[in-house]
Amino acid sequence: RLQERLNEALRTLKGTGVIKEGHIEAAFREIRRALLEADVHFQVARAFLERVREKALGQRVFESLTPDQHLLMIVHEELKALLGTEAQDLALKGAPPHVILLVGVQGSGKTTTAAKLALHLKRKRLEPLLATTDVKRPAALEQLLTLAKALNVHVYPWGKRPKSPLALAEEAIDFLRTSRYDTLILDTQGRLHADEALMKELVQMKQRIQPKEVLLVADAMTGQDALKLAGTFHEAVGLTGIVLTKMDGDARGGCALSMREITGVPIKLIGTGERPSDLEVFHPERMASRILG
Amino acid sequence: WTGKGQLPLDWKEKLEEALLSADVGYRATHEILASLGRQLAQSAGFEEVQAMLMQQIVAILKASPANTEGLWDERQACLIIGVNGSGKTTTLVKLARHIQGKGKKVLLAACDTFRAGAVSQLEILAGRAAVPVVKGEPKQSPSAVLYDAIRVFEAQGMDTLLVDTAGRLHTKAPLIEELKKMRRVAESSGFPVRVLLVLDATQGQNALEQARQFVQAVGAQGVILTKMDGTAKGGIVLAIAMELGLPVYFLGVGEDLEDLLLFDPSSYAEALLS
Ligand SMILES: Nc1nc2c(ncn2[C@@H]2O[C@H](COP(=O)(O)OP(=O)(O)OP(=O)(O)O)[C@@H](O)[C@H]2O)c(=O)[nH]1
Ligand SMILES: Nc1nc2c(ncn2[C@@H]2O[C@H](COP(=O)(O)OP(=O)(O)OP(=O)(O)O)[C@@H](O)[C@H]2O)c(=O)[nH]1
Ligand SMILES: [Mg+2]
Ligand SMILES: [Mg+2]
Repeated sequence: RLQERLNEALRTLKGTGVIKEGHIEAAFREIRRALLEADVHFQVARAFLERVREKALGQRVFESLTPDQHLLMIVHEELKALLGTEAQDLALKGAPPHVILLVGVQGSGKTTTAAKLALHLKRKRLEPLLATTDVKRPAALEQLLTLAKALNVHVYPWGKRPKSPLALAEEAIDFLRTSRYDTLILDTQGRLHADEALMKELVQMKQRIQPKEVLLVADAMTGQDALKLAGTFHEAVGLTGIVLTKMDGDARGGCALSMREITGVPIKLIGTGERPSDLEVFHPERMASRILG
Repeated sequence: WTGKGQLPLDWKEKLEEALLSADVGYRATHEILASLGRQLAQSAGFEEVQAMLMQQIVAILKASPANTEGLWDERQACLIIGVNGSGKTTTLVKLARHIQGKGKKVLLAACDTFRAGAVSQLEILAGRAAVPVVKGEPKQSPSAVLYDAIRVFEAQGMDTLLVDTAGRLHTKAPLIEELKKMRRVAESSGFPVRVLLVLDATQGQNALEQARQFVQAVGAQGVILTKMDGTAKGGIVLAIAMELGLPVYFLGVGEDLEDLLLFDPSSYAEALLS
């Protein structure tokens, strides 16, 4: 574990008051290794280490009796500072109706998260409506209908004639405005951030539906690609939050750091399983410990 | 720096970044670079070093050869496994189409009896490839559906049985037990049982742990790496080859049924370093 590795690297420094460059570098190499093994993007890791180094030298960590503990403390502080100092739930401010738009790459967990959000809102005494614009994936509507039925949540019906995703989105909004529902959770087709046409469609969709929340639903196991992924989605549609799914696995989740760094957007919720109730508010300090392993 | 001639002082850093950013992982990257460093001649230029690195990557991938040609010669049952959302169902039908193209009779078993819309999704995709599907009754267990599918497989004299399974995290013991049970049911048919692990190229180091756990639980012949049509490089397959000797058989490069490529180590290595 990182704590032990730092202890090892700085063992000979302790209590001697003698700072050897080699020891300091060894310690930073261990921190870098921990971050990279946790899937933090290598550029984000580099920038992060610079900040830690500055703080560590400024606080004269390497002159302390327990430099390893001090250094680890600074790493933790910096991680929490980056991940956000406090938990942040959805911000559905202002008068209803509200629209929550879910976006992300294929298989990240959007449809499942849509159902989870519906339950989450119901528990807050809100009246959510679900809808999907995914006309591509086979049985996408059936998947959402099945999930919604178990929760007693209504899904905006597609009707007989095949429509485009944009038309469906507009229809759902029009329906929302004259309905008794206060929130629309809109699920979309998975798309590669590299797919220009689909990213353009997303921009148009956002313009037409004016969502209060645009949530990137991202897989906690995502690797280095997380930086480009989050950056591209954010640049295109302006994210208001991130939902990190499959956190019930053992992925360290360093992608959270990369995505936060490049977008500045908070991770609001995490998916912790396949059931509708498996949605929790994101806790930065827990994530920091998880990333460091 | 320039490509030819004297090695830039930071050549190792540059190569390390290229490998790390491709999700090769810290340990595998450093093993590769250490080995590269040992082989370097005094006079090597950067272009030469890059070429050597590429050769090394190809060698790692070829060390566990993917006998993709003869894969489907025998009558067999093949389980398609992997974590949630990795692309199993889509890949399975792509594979069915590929095998049918070789003149084999393929049967699909819809053994994801858990997820909403899973069976319908498979049926619609299978319909597009004109591949028959055996699905169970509601509430039937995956093993029971598999058992029925094996019956049909035998009765109809089919060549290849491809089994769709529910996505599962390797950390969930009861789900791993379910997979082991499915393997036993498949083996009881008397046909050889193969297992293909579907990995999403956008995953990081956790894919290596997935491979370790799934191989330990039910074994695997090889990997299918999906979503390679994005910007992710799937470099974790190097670490998987080095540690587990597991080869990559196919690449998934899109959502349509033709989007399945035979894995080629050289073009893969080239793309990884580009
Ligand atoms: N273990 C676990 N599985 C999850 C979680 N969230 C979603 N899943 C599973 O991940 C798989 C993919 O989920 P979907 O909701 O279909 O993903 P999607 O983003 O809508 O997929 P596309 O629409 O094809 O892009 C399913 O098997 C889900 O049950 C989670 O938090 N934990
Ligand atoms: N771009 C791209 N998308 C893919 C590829 N393979 C699968 N997908 C998409 O990824 C999403 C998930 O695919 P599925 O086949 O449902 O994945 P799965 O592993 O069966 O999911 P679960 O059964 O829920 O665990 C779908 O939207 C697919 O269209 C690929 O090679 N490239
Ligand atoms: Mg979906
Ligand atoms: Mg599936």
